[in-house]
Amino acid sequence: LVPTDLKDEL
Amino acid sequence: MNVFRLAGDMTHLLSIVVLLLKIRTTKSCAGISLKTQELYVLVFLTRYLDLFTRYFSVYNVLMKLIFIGTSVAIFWYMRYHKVVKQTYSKDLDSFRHYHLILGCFLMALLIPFDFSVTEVLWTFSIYLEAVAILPQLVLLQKSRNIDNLTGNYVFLLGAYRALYLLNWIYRFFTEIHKIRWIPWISGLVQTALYADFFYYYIQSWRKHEELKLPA
Repeated sequence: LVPTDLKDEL
Repeated sequence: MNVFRLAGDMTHLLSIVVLLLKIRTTKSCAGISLKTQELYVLVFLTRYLDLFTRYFSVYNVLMKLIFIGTSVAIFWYMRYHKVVKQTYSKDLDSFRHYHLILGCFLMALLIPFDFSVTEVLWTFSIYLEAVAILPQLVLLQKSRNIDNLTGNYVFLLGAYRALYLLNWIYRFFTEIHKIRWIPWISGLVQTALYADFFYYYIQSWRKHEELKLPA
């Protein structure tokens, strides 16, 4: 659902 | 992880170290906006809810915990430490930060990354981080002299987001190939808010003069 590429940032 | 991202994270971390160093060694938080610090606590708490739901790496978890812990510590020093709290520039810290919280929350409800509680809160944290520096910038503008540590703190905070912009450009071409409107536009706004400050910071550095922002 939510692409992980976006959420590995702080 | 690319070099821009790492440099951005390290700059962010360094800004916090500089602020804590100022508070702990000089026992003073003069020139620092408690309102901006409160906004950062809110930013980190709402963004890092995924600590409970998703695992990326040891680095990721550690940094998130450090950002939450240090922002709460700074808030605690300014609000409750019996020596430090007396140095708080309360009268100059007059920005109505509740308006920012409300505005960003409404924005996040209207334009969320996704329609779920955690995604709305994540989007809220991105919007709020973009404008969280405003009370601090207003306070600096009202301050007659800005000490070196405070100036460096704000400079490092701005540099962090500028480096993230480079990180996004790099990631766009090397791995993601997708447009990410919410963080990009917010990040651009966030970096742009520092433009004026950067200009006077660099000028004061070149002329070896004290940093002062025109009213």
